[in-house]
Amino acid sequence: MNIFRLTGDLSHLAAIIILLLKIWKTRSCAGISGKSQLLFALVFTTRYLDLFTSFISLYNTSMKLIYVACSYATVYLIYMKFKATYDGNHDTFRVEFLVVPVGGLSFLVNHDFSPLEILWTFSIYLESVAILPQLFMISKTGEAETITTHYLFFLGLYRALYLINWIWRYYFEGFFDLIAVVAGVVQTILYCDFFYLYVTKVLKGKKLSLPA
Amino acid sequence: QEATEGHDEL
Repeated sequence: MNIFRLTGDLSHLAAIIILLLKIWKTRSCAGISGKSQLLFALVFTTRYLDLFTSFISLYNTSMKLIYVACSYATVYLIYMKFKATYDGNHDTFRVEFLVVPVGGLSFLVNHDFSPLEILWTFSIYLESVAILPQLFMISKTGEAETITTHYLFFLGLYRALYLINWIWRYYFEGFFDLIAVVAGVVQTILYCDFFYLYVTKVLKGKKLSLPA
Repeated sequence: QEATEGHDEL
């Protein structure tokens, strides 16, 4: 465990908590893509099945449980408790265009052709693109609440920190996981446009709105 | 890295 990995995990946790608190405090999930949140719940579910088969550390197990629980809580708030505020008309990304190719790819390109490993690979690939419905929604409405941009910033920062963690681990531990690295690079690239807007607009106190 | 050993990252 190096500092980049730890701050990456904490950044991920911060993103998840920010989103939950935003929805809970405002009693509204306006501007949030339920589809992205469903995909993240699927990502955590398929990745953390190893909770049943292997124990790595107390830290590892507790973080996994927290991520899974929070992602299900978020989906519950969006689709059940605050369903009336869910902006389904703008959440129109076709998730089958992500899930089907990602599912196929995880069968073709994986470390080991076993059920658990294929599901892990599926979750890694799916996570890299799971934010697309949310970004699509923002591009459609042309704006995002500031708190939503903080959520996206920490979510993007997490994978960027993991990239540095992988460089670190390659040099100091000889660890290299091509699947995770390639997917992590793709995932981080998807946030670059958003990072630019976040730094140039949100951090200067302006609301994130896109030109019409 | 042996895949069967599991993944230590989140």
